[in-house]
Amino acid sequence: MSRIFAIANQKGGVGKTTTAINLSAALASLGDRVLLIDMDAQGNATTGSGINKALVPLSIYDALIGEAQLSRVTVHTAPAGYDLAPANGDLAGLSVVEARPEAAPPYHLLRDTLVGSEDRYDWIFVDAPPALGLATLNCLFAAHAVLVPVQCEYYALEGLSDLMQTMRKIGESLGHQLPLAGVLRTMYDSRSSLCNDVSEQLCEHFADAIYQTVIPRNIRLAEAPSYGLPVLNYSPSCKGSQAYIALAEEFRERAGGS
Amino acid sequence: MSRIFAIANQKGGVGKTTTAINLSAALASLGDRVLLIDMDAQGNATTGSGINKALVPLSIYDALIGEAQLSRVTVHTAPAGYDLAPANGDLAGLSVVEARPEAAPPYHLLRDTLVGSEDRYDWIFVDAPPALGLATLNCLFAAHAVLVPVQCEYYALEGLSDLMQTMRKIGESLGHQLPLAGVLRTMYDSRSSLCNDVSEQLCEHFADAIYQTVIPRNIRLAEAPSYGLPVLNYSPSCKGSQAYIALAEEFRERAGGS
Ligand SMILES: Nc1ncnc2c1ncn2[C@@H]1O[C@H](COP(=O)(O)OP(=O)(O)OP(=O)(O)O)[C@@H](O)[C@H]1O
Ligand SMILES: Nc1ncnc2c1ncn2[C@@H]1O[C@H](COP(=O)(O)OP(=O)(O)OP(=O)(O)O)[C@@H](O)[C@H]1O
Ligand SMILES: [Mg+2]
Ligand SMILES: [Mg+2]
Repeated sequence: MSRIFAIANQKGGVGKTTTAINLSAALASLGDRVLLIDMDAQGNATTGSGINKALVPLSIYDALIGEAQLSRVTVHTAPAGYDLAPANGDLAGLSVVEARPEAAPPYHLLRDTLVGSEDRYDWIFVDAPPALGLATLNCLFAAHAVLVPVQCEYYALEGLSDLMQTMRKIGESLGHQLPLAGVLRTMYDSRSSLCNDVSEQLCEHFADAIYQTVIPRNIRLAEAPSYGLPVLNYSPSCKGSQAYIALAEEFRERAGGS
Repeated sequence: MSRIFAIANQKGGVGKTTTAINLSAALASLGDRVLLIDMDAQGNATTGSGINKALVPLSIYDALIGEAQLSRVTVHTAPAGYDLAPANGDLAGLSVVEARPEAAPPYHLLRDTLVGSEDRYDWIFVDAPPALGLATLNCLFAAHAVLVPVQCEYYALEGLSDLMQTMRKIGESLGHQLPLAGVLRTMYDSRSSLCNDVSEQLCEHFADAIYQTVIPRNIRLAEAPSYGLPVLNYSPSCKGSQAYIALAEEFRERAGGS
């Protein structure tokens, strides 16, 4: 029975997509079956996985509106080793779906799309866009837990309380709590006192939920997407790869193995 | 007659808010009358300007829905010296406004709000959220031109074509072109070959529109928001301050002075 994790934070540029791709690749390299779903119309998780979003015949949007089965939309990524449900600009059409007031709020589109595909994967990750709009709400309603990447800087810290509040509200409407899988410190620069201060605040505030693994700022992580590769395939021995492999091991331990 | 500039890029974390705050402060320090409008429900431009978003009696949302005049919502920031129309979580309610299909598409709310306030300022800047949703469309429809901050990395480059396409479509529906005020390279690290490569591509592709001023990666720019100050007031002689003052001078020259 796979577990579904939303990778979400409405603050932009905190490492959501980088974490979605590289955690998926690291778990796949450990032998787990992983599905990554790109729920951002920017399609960064798609191109970062080496898939040309302009050429995909079907995207996650087609599955969300019931035009195609998820299994038909999904492609296998190589050498990364995980499956991907790609996104392209069609996904921007999701907000138009919102305009039919007579229908139920379409927050459940992704949850309904995932029914039946859970047995094929150990883990399903969903890369959310930088907003608390309909696409992100779909990610949160479909998830069993939420992994929150946070850059150790002021604005990223400030936005966390909004996200926690939204998660609480979703839990209330679902009738069960939407747990925090963990808070992940990203782009960490130990030479910066700002980074250290914010990190301390995160450890205090999220004591049980914060991952021990910290992702350092590492230029290889920014270079890898231009080759369409996870950092594990682009530069296997760099600090970025090591950190995401360590995260995969900690993630498995916390979630009770695969 | 003030000119209205949207500071927009749907890619997250590229320096939109940092540019909105520090360009406003730099122009104010040169004696220009500046209004900064926060159109992001995250409210980063509000807190980065030293205003507590939880305490403001009125926000830009109240002006957009016609409950208050823009001049009543606006506060003066000190020591920064510009006026600010603050944002808070209420702005997330904008997407609910979308759900009334019988009304005209509410893309014009900001444009209508700004009518009449143009004589009081030399420049009006609008900080957009990281998305191409209703808030950003309001920014683009209200603007005379668009300033696009770009981090010199792969995903930020990839998203530019989507933004240019959206701007073209808006120009068609407005009946006149929505010009690009300029492309601004942010968080620039000259030691990184990725940064240099992307910068070269930007210079080639946006030859006339790219600003000569480049904003370097500078930790003071990330520290200043935690003190609620523009970098010019937090660390006046740092590279970040020098860069934004140089940008203000180049910006004025291009836009034909104040
Ligand atoms: N640890 C890191 N070290 C260096 N660069 C990084 C790191 N993590 C991410 N990056 C780079 O920083 C930028 C932002 O990361 P990314 O796009 O993954 O964030 P995001 O939260 O998904 O952004 P968005 O809000 O737009 O979806 C990208 O250019 C990425 O390559
Ligand atoms: N030149 C710079 N050097 C160092 N840090 C910077 C620089 N510019 C911005 N930052 C920091 O990088 C982070 C992202 O910048 P900022 O929040 O301004 O981007 P944004 O595009 O407004 O993000 P969002 O998409 O969430 O609105 C912030 O923590 C900011 O303090
Ligand atoms: Mg992303
Ligand atoms: Mg911003």
